[in-house]
Amino acid sequence: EADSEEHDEL
Amino acid sequence: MNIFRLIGDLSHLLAIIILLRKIWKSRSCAGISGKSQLLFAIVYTSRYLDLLTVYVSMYNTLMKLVFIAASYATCYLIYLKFKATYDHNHDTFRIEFLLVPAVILALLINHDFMALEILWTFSIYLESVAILPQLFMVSKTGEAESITSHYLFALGSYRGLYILNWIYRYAMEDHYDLIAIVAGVVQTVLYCDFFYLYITKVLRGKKLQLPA
Repeated sequence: EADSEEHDEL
Repeated sequence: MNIFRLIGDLSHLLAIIILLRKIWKSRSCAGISGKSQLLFAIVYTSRYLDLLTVYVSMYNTLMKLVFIAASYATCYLIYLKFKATYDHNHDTFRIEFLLVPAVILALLINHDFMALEILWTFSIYLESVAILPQLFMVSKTGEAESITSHYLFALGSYRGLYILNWIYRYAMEDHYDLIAIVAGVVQTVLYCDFFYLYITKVLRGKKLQLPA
């Protein structure tokens, strides 16, 4: 599952 | 960072440069939807607010700043500097039909009910449909200049390449983000009809012209 703390994509 | 993401980002950057250059060189924004560009400015502003809270990398920060600055510059050229050339009679898509559902959806379906996270989610949903005013304008006028077609192709390719990035990340890093994936697929699908016309017409030297 994605970590909602960080979005490393643009 | 993987190759699909890098090429996707570069394609996105290329699209922005093509558009800015076209408007600047021709001193005209004819055929360009100001509404789509306004939506993109809203998209980047709401998504990249995390510039203030988290640091991912130099690349990430720089690209975000470029995307925000370029989207504002594009809006400035369309709505102020070359306002006289803006084709507003053909730019009649009602953007509230995109904005309101994106807000509601972001409030309902998100990873975390927190301000920044909801703004990020809203930007993902809005981005997936932000090109609709531009596609609507092309279908209304029945044609697009070749350079506008190149812009749309580069912009459409970017999320298409991101789909490959998401497949790669799922396979290699076991990382996935359903919100971004579903919205990204929707976004790419919206371009399919255009991709078909681009490949069958524009790449063969013809103008993108829709059948009457």
